[in-house]
Formats: sequence, structure tokens, C-alpha cells
Amino acid sequence: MLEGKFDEASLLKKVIDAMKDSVKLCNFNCTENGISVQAIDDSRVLLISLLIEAGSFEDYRCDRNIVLGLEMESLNKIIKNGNASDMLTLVAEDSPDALNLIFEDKRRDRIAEYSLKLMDIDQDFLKIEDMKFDAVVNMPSAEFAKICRDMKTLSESLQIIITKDSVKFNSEGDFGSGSVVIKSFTDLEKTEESVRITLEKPINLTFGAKYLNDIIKSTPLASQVTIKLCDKQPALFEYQLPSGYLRFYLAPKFED
Amino acid sequence: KLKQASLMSFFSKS
Repeated sequence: MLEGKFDEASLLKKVIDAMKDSVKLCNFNCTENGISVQAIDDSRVLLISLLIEAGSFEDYRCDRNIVLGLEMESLNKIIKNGNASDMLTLVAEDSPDALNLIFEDKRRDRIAEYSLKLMDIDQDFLKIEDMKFDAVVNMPSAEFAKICRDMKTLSESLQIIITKDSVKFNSEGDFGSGSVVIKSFTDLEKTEESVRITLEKPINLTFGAKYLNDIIKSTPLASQVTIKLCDKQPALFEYQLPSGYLRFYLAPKFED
Repeated sequence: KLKQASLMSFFSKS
């Protein structure tokens, strides 16, 4: 049996909000360590890897491994009905045909209970070896989100160029072009405002702006985003959860 | 002209 209680529904609300536009159907794998998901978008360009460790829950137990096949849009409809500050408990039997979601407000005078039908989802599972990266950028997630939104107004592609101590986001469109340069920066008082660049080799990669604008829906989850890049390889965008992560692997664009 | 790569050319099914 699975029983996982979040102190606040807001964490799962944000996670589902970040995923629902990229993937429609997901298997949520529940083990004693927590809940994990791997899902690929229909175009097979973006892969989502979610890990909500048991430590992200106030109470968590899962005696036997359970797979919950969930339709993200339906899950989102139910999740939206709960208040962000409600306690949220996920409950499923050992061989479940439904996931129960219980929202309780903190004063315990209101309990809302929902049941979501499960689906049998046949999904490819991709093996992601330990990847080596040539460049790692830690930057404020809100800053990254603004750059992705701004650059998308110009072009469907966003070029990321990393040299020693700066990251250049470059966009070449039909009616004009634009770029934003971010430099390494340490804010000792507000560390979440800092930009850190760790570089082994210079990077010049191009990504689809549409996918980046899906990824930045994770912004409310974490004040910083970690971007890991390697020449001619998928990039990794990571948002840390209190205990766990939401990762996106994005395939680059190449010269034809 | 840029072409979008697929993740399937980088990762194998397990």
C-alpha cells in the first residue's frame, strides 16, 4: 500500500503543472524510497525525469512497488481543486485501479477526497548512462525563464554559447535578432541570485525554443536552475526539489 | 538549416 502525505499540496501542484504540457501519460513508480517518473514527449525530443524522495513527504510508506499510470490532464484537474496550503495525501492499494487524493486544510475542518482512475501505460524506458558534461551553469530560474520567453519572440531556435565566464543566449529570427549575456556573479547575501559557470570546454549548442518554454514551467519549483551541456549531446536542465529533482533532457538541433 | 535531433539517437531503450 502507498500512503504519502505532503505537508502542502503546492509541491505536487507545481510538479504536475511543470510536466503536463510536455507529456500526456506517465507511469508514477512508487517504491519505499519515493516516487519517480520517466516520460518522453510525443516528438521524442524532451525527456522528463522526476524523483520525489520520501523526504519530500511529511509521512511516506510504500510496502510494495506500485506503478500508477496517470493521465496528466486528469490529474491536473483534480490537483487544481485542492488549495496550495492544504495537506495532500496520496493513497493507493497494492494492485490499484485508482489513486486517491485527500486534501485537508490545516485546521482539519475540511476534507476533500478524490479518486482518479489509473491507466495501463506502455511506455519505453530509456537508459540514461552517467553523462559527462563540458559545461555546467547554475543561474536564477526566473532569469532563465525570462530569457527563454524573450528569445522565443524572435526565433524558434535558441543558441547557447558558453565561454570562460559568460553564457550567451542568442536568437536569430526573420525580422531581427537578439542576445542576452549572463556573467558569473556571486551574491553573498542572496545566493539564489548567483550565476556560476563551470567550464571544461566551450559550448555552442542550439535548442528548440518551444521545448525550452515548456521546461521553464518548472520555475516555481526552485529559485535556481542547473543547466548541463556537452557538445553534440542532449542538455540537462535540473530543478531541485526539497528532496529530489525534476530533470529535463533536451535533444539539440544540428546543422542538416 | 537546423534539424531537430531525437533523443532516441542518444539513449537506448532498456
